[in-house]
Formats: sequence, structure tokens, C-alpha cells
Amino acid sequence: SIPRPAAKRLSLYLREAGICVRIGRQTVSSRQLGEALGVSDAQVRKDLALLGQFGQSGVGYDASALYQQLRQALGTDRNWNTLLVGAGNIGRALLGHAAFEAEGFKITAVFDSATSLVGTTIIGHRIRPMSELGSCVKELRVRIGIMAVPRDAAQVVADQLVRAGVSGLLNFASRRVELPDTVRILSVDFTGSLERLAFEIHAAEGG
Amino acid sequence: SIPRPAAKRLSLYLREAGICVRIGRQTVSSRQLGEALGVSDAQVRKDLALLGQFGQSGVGYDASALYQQLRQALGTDRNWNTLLVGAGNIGRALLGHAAFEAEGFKITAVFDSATSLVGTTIIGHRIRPMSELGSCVKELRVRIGIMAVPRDAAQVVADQLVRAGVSGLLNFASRRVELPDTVRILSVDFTGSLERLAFEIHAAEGG
Ligand SMILES: NC(=O)c1ccc[n+]([C@@H]2O[C@H](COP(=O)([O-])OP(=O)(O)OC[C@H]3O[C@@H](n4cnc5c(N)ncnc54)[C@H](O)[C@@H]3O)[C@@H](O)[C@H]2O)c1
Ligand SMILES: NC(=O)c1ccc[n+]([C@@H]2O[C@H](COP(=O)([O-])OP(=O)(O)OC[C@H]3O[C@@H](n4cnc5c(N)ncnc54)[C@H](O)[C@@H]3O)[C@@H](O)[C@H]2O)c1
Repeated sequence: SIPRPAAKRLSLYLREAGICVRIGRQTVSSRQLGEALGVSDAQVRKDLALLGQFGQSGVGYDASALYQQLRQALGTDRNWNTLLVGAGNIGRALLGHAAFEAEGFKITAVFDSATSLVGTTIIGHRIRPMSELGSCVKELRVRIGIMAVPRDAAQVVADQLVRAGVSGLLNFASRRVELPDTVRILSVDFTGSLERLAFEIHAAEGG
Repeated sequence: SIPRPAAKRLSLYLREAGICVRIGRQTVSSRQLGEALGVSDAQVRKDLALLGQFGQSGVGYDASALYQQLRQALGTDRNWNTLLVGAGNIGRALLGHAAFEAEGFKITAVFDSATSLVGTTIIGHRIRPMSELGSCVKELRVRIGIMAVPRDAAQVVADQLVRAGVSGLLNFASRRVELPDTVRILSVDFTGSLERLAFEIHAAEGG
């Protein structure tokens, strides 16, 4: 298996290659991949050679082939069933984004604690009560729980998802949650995106 | 000024330090910072020494001090006025997230093309017509435009924001937009977050 730091870089190349594929760009160069991480072109070529991927000099790598190869090497090329907790603004935006399923991340069930929402249908999904979480994770073999709930509810909901048996959480509430070591978590952070953009603007102006 | 690859790494350390500060973690180690990028601890220490930041061995860096120092070095420590186009699901989630202003990114105005929304007030913001975009960017000295519009509208809205004079775009619509070199863009990609989480789960299971 691939050493951890190299695997981390591969997952960040995967993200860049994934964006290229999703926006319809045919090729991507080692320079572009390196730029996104702050690593040299040579490091990128060395990492990708591990996978037997050798770009064409001057042209770069075929974005779609690289994307599939990286997914395979990192083990993310199979289908991952997810569930969503929180049918508010973020939840609805995620339900309305059809591309997830095409990319192997199907939202199989939606939960909410608000009695006014439970039993209704939002963007084709029946909103289930939190009491059904455990049975749903088992029946639908859900691996990932998406938390689109307010900050104050994040820990309670994380505990419920862990008890139900998910392997990972995608967390939109910007708050730290305590978890057992066996469950992975990734927090989405829009502020971080704004900061990165501000840095790019400042750098482009010679800062 | 700092060489570009190092500056890129610093901006990624900034993101990690920012998350630590926002979730209330006191210290962060060079190992944690390196883990997030796939670079060695030694590279992290070398980069941060450029800023005169020397962590305490065994303890790491003070997260909040590092965050402020990185923001200063990268030029993102001042206030950045932003505006939002699209008062739908994503737009409302962003308007409801009070932390932006505290972190120096104030949403100063909100625009939408839907006549049913223009003139109404959503989460304390009056929805303005697109015709007011140009005057607003000048009067409020807006630097960043946030695009929370459907895929098909992304290019049209990007053109309008560029004409109005913004320096950067935060793009939620997963589609490539053509821009002049003088305007920076950063796309938010939730699929990429799910992919990274899937990779972490797979790696933790020994994949
Ligand atoms: N990090 C960022 O930059 C950023 C930006 C925007 C929003 N957010 C965060 O994303 C999260 C979601 O935002 P939103 O605008 O969609 O919120 P929202 O209030 O519109 O939706 C939250 C939903 O969660 C449900 N809920 C509340 N407590 C629950 C519980 N215990 N169990 C199950 N469901 C519960 C509510 O009924 C509601 O439907 C918030 O935490 C918000 O702060 C973060
Ligand atoms: N990348 C991802 O993982 C991901 C996930 C979820 C949503 N999204 C994307 O985020 C975007 C916003 O999603 P949403 O759920 O908030 O959509 P939405 O339909 O709820 O809101 C879009 C808003 O934009 C407005 N609008 C449409 N055309 C416009 C124009 N020309 N000028 C100004 N305003 C215009 C609409 O009136 C509406 O209020 C979409 O492009 C969606 O695909 C991406």
C-alpha cells in the first residue's frame, strides 16, 4: 500500500483531477497539479509514476484517465451510500445537486428532527424521523453521514450517527465534535475558501 | 515577497490553523499541518521559520498566533467586502452563517434575477436587482463576488461581476467559467470533500 504522505498528495491530485473532469477540461499538467498543493512538478511526476502514470511532455496527463486511476489507487472508485441529516438550506442544496449520484455518492435517505418536516417530501426524498437512523444505516449499507444541522446540534447528531454505525461524517456545522478513532470526519469550511481566494487576489496584486 | 510554492503551502497551513481556531483547539503541531498537505514535518518547520514562527518541541504552535501571523504574511488580514448573487438554498445558508463577518468577510449586498425575490428581505438583507450590481461594487468597495446560482447562469453572472469590477469570484456552481487573467476564481466542490472522506475511510480500513 502507498506510504501515507504520498497517499495524501494523491488524494489532493484526485481532487484537482476531479474538478477538471467535472468542468470538462481534457488534460492537466504536473505544474497545475503541483500549483494546487505547493509541491514541485518533479514531486508530482514522481508520485504519479508510482501509479504507472506518465504524462506526455508538453501536454500533461489525460484528466479523465488520471481521475479514474487515482480513484482506483485510493479505493474511492466504488459506490458509497450516504445519508443526510438536516433538511434545511444546505441539505436542500445537496439534494438538488444531481451530480453526486453520478460520481458514486448517492444520498439514500434524509432525516430531520423538526416535526413539521418529518413525513413531507423534499426534492423527491421523504423526510424520516431520527428514530429510523439505526435501521436505515444497516438496511441501506450506508457508510457516510452528512451533517447539515445547526452548530448546537452537531455533537448530538454525530453521536447518533456513530451509534447507528457509519464509518465517516461530512460536517457542515463549523464546530468540533468528539468521535471515536474508528470514525473519520471532514469539515466543510467556506471561510477557508474565502481566505484562499483572498490570498490569491492579494498574491496576484503583487502582495 | 514569499516564493509562490511556499506561499501556496502557507495558505494551506492557514486553512488548517483557521479551522483549529474556529473549533477552539489551542495548539497545532507541524505533523498535523503536514498531514493535511502530504508534506513532511521538516518542510512545515522550514516554511514557518520563514515567518519567524518556531513551535515548541513536543507542543507545537499556538494556533491563534500562527493564524494571525499567516494571515498577515499572506495579506488576508484586512476586511474584504463581498457580495452574494443567488438567494436560493446556498445563498441563504451563507447569509445565515454569522461567522463570516467576524472573520473579515462581510456580505454587504445580495442580488437575484427572480422578480419574486427582488425587493423582499431575506435574513436581514434586501434582495437587489442585477441592474444595481455595478453601482454597488463601486460604492461598497466590494472585492469578492459569491456566485450561488444554477450551472447555466454561471457564465452570464461571472461576466456581470467582472464588468462591475470585482477582483475575485467564489463559485458554487460546478461549471467552468471563462474569465480575464486579472480576476481570480475559486470553485467550491462538495464532491471533492466526499471523495477525500471516502479516501480517509478506505485508508483507515487498511486499503
Ligand atoms: N462553515 C461554513 O462556512 C458554513 C456556511 C453556511 C452554513 N454553515 C453551517 O451549516 C449548517 C447548516 O446550515 P443551514 O443554513 O442549512 O441550516 P438550517 O437551519 O437551514 O437547517 C438545519 C436543519 O437541521 C435540522 N435540525 C436541527 N437540529 C437537529 C437535530 N438534532 N437532529 C436532526 N436535525 C436537526 C433543522 O430542523 C433544520 O431543518 C449550520 O451549522 C451552519 O452554521 C456553515
Ligand atoms: N458542487 C457541489 O457539490 C454543489 C452542491 C450543491 C449545490 N451546488 C450548486 O450551487 C448552486 C446553487 O445551488 P442552490 O441549491 O442554492 O440553487 P437554487 O436554485 O436554490 O438558487 C439559485 C438562485 O439563483 C438565482 N438565479 C438564477 N439565475 C440567475 C441569474 N442569471 N442572475 C442572478 N440570480 C440568478 C435564482 O433565482 C435562485 O434564487 C447550483 O449551481 C448548484 O448546482 C453545487
